[in-house]
Amino acid sequence: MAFWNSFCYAGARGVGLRERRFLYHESGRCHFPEDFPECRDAYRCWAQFEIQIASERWSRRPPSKRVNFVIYRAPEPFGVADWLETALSLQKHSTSTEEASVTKLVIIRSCKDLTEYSAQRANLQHSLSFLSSVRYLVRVRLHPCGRASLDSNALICSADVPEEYLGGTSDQTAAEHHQPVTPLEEPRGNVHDHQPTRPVIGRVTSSHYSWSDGCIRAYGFVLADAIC
Amino acid sequence: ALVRDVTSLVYREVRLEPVLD
Repeated sequence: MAFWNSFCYAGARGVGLRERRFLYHESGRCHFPEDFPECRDAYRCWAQFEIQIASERWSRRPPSKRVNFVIYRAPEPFGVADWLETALSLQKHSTSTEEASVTKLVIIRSCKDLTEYSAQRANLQHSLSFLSSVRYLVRVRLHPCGRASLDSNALICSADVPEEYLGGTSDQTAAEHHQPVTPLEEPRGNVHDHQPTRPVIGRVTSSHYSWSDGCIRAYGFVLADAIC
Repeated sequence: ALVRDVTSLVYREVRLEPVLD
């Protein structure tokens, strides 16, 4: 047993951030913070759920077979201490900001849960109007053609462009008079040149050349409405 | 679906596959 295993039990990382990110990418797991852009609350919720599952799995083992975390003096044995906040900082966070109670986060871990949640959402849509504006993200695996890897934070656009997106939807007077709005071609070389001409449905979070697959492997997040 | 880098104008075609446990 290497001497640094005790440090790993205590929550230290075994490898560097770049190597750990590559390992997580190869194994298909989510990696913080690259895989969760601007979703810190959702990530915290998901990590708490993971910790709960790990602790339940640990408590299901017979007591003689469990790892005794008291001997190893692990403060948070089921999470990693460097990026997960401790119980003390969580209490501080909850007392200082009350935004966490307002926003309700839903964790969906399987296709069955996703269909159940969509059905429940469709039933509640008539009674509760605010639920209709709920947008939830699905982690997707991308299969790009070609050999070049995708940039992180690249835009995922839908392939089929709806008609109202091409015409100006904000132009209400044209919609009243039912006049077809011709899409304007922006001159090249200005700010509008880099605006996407298709509706953006998601973002790429990580992309590497995978040696186990022999091709580019990429992950990202898209809106669930675009998948279903 | 299509993927476009932030700084480029070229779209690349990709296939999406949802990752769920």
